[in-house]
Amino acid sequence: MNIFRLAGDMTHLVSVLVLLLKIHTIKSCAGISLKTQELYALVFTTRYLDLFTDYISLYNTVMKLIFLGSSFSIVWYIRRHKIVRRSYDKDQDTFRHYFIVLPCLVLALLIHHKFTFKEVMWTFSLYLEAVAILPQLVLLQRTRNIDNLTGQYVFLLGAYRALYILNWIYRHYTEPHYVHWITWIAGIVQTLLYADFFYYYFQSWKNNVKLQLPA
Amino acid sequence: TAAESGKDEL
Repeated sequence: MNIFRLAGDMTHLVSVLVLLLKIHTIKSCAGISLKTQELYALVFTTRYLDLFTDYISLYNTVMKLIFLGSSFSIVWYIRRHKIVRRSYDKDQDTFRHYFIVLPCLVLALLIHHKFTFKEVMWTFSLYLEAVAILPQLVLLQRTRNIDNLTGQYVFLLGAYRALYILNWIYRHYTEPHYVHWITWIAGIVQTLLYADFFYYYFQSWKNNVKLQLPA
Repeated sequence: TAAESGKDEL
């Protein structure tokens, strides 16, 4: 494990915890896309099927369980919690799941390393993770007032992806057999989706003004 | 192995 990978995982972990804590303490999910959260729950479910078949490390297993548990908790809060669900703005969060899920599934069936159930599901999870943030980004653009925590959540998610790219570059040079182009392409696409958001995030930070995305 | 195929990542 290199420093970029660890920093990436920790950023990812903090992003999820920030979101869960925000929802839990202020009992509101305003500005959060349920669609994105459901897609992440699907990403983790399909990617971590190997929990049942392979043991990699304690770190790996624990982190996988945390990501699964937190993503399903967030979905539960937004859908079922009697106070939190009232703050969910259904009319703004209009992105259709199948516009994202179907193309990813078709792509995973066509482009993969091995045609086995586990491998296709793993590949599907990579493609899906790359675009799962889209409903959240659309929602951010529609919400004129982005609260600090939501902005930080999206920023941390983007930072996690950027750190993973550094991790791959590092591994590419230090581990000669480490080649995984599907991961790379999906990961680069995913990081690019944040480019626009990053630009406005840093602008607002530099000028010390509230984050707002242009319409 | 898991490391070679990147499956050791999250």
